[in-house]
Amino acid sequence: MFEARLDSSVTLKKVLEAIKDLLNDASFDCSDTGIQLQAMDNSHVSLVSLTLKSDGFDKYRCDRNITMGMNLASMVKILKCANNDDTVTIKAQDDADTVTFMFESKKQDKISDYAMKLMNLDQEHLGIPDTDFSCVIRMPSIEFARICRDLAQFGESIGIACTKEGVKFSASGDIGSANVKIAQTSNFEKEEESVTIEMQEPVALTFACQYLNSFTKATPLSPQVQLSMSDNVPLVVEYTVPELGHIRYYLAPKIEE
Amino acid sequence: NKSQSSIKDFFHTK
Repeated sequence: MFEARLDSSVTLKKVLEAIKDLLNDASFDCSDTGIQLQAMDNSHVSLVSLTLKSDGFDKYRCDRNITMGMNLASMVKILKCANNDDTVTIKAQDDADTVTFMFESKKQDKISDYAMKLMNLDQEHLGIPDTDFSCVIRMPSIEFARICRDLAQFGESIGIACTKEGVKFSASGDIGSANVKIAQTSNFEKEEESVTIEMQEPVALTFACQYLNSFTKATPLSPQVQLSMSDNVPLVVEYTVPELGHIRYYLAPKIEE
Repeated sequence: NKSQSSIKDFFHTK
């Protein structure tokens, strides 16, 4: 028996919004420590890794490890049937071929349940090596989303160059070029608005705009985003899922031919 | 000119 409950469905809605552009289907691996999802996008350029810890749920029970293959568009349809403040309970029997989403209104005057067929997905699991990153940048997630959106107008790629002084995002194309420099903030009173840079060595890498913009669909989850970079390895873009865990996106860099 | 690499160039199948 698997059962996981969240007091408000809005968190699950936001998590789905954050992954549905990149993935059509995904396997949710459930164990007593929580729910894990790891999947590449169709083009194998990026990888999504989602961790939702069992102790972050309002109720969590997982008697046996189960993997639930779900179509994310179908899951979105079902979650649309829930009000943001409805309690959501995800339930599945061991060896079940369906998963049930139960929504309960706060006043307990409306209870609905939706069963969704599970899929057998043959997904590859990749081993992600531990990396000591040369640069780790923390900045407001809204600012990062704004920069990715703005620079996408200029070209298909965004250069991210990090030094002690700050981070420079740049793009160029037919209409011209764009540069946005973000400096480390000295005001630490408002942590959510701060920009911090931990740098061992300067790094400059180039990434596809399209993927960065897909990652920013996670912005509503967290006021801050963390970007981790080293030469010639994938960029890691991490958002916290409050009280539950995190979502990490790995993006392969563009490299010299 | 830069070309897009694949995530599988960096992370290997378990």
